[in-house]
Amino acid sequence: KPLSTGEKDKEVLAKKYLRRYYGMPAGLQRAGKSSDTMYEEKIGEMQKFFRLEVTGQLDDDTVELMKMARCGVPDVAE
Amino acid sequence: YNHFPRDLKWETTNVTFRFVLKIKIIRILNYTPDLKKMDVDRALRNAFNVWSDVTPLRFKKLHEGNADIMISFGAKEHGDFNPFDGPEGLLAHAYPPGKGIGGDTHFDEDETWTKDDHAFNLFLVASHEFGHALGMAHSSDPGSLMYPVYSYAKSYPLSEDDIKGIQSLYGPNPNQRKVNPKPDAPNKCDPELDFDAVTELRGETIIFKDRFYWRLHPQMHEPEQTLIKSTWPEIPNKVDAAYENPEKDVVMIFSGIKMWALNGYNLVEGYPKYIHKLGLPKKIRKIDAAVHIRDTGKTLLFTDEEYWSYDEQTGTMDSGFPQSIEKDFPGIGDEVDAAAYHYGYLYFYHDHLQFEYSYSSRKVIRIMRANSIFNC
Repeated sequence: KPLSTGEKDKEVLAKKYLRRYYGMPAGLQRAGKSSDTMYEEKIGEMQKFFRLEVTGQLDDDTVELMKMARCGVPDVAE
Repeated sequence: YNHFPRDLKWETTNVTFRFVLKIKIIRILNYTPDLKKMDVDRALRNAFNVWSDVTPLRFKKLHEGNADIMISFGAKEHGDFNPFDGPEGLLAHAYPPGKGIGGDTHFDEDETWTKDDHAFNLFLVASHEFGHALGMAHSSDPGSLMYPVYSYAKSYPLSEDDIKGIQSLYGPNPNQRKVNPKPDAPNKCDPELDFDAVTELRGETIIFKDRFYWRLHPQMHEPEQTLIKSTWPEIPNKVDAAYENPEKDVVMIFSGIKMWALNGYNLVEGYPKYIHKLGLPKKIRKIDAAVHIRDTGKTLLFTDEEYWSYDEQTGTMDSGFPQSIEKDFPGIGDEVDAAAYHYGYLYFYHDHLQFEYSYSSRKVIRIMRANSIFNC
């Protein structure tokens, strides 16, 4: 079923965050991986960096962290 | 710590910087003193000093022409195709060492910049950004300056992790004066790990160690490590003891001769108070551990080799105390670092050990490592 507005907002926030700070490719740039796989991988990468439980899912702790004021330099230095 | 790919760094230790005014840079604050130009200059100069104190790097200010590090305030799209986002969120960014835009540092003009703990402290953010301008990437140590998320602290900004990182690029300062870096975040799987305090908080276990705490939810495998100040800016960096009174929905935090009452994330009005308000004599300067026993309504407070019993209902200390820890809790030793209570068992922490003590049968049932709760 369609995501509720609240869930949709979280997803929008997360995708923006992961593109900016974790190099998640947008649109069709994902070389061979499905968008869901890439999305989960990137969430996991972010969770690992911040020493959160690595679930690949957008839980409350992960969203909370994404909302915090921070530096604009990506966490993946490459 | 991390560096940028290819360990980008400046090839000379004499680095120039110039401050470029793009737009009117100072946001006038209504509730704190204005941040004048000289305050901005001072904040930026002090931020450079943070790094020059521990390396051979020397920073020279230029008033015109091209400098290695060009500093500016800008809003939204400000000329580098890496736009800012208005208030909050993204605060600033800087480019790693290199020609042209390399080293340049930009601050989001839509933020409220301060020289204290309100909003965003310019000195702290500038210190972090200049770290990037010198070749440092983000650190995953939540206590280090190069951690990506903003947090305010009055103390010396660099941690040992930051110093290790920058000195691996440039070496130490040959004339280094004594600095007191913040220790790295404690490792939860260190076999010698001991705890400062343990408490429950609305179903989660909170474990305090140095400037940090771990939060462990029963349904989560991994604990979450955070700076104490990030969650509770009002309480000190070192916690001696803590306990939860679930009936009142408060967690009491003890540090030195003061105590704080927390209701979730909020400080209860009227706190901090002196621990002697509980009925402890003035000679007691610190509580080592505290635990509330739900079944009896008593809170046990451990100081040195003795303990006290506080009645939460009457708000008074029980008579006949203090008593000896060693006598009343045989098998756990004579001092305690932290204590917790679950389902009839007391858990006493001392050094790297944890003693599971049966309150009813008055004996130690198990001895484990203190950090066995982390499933290392």
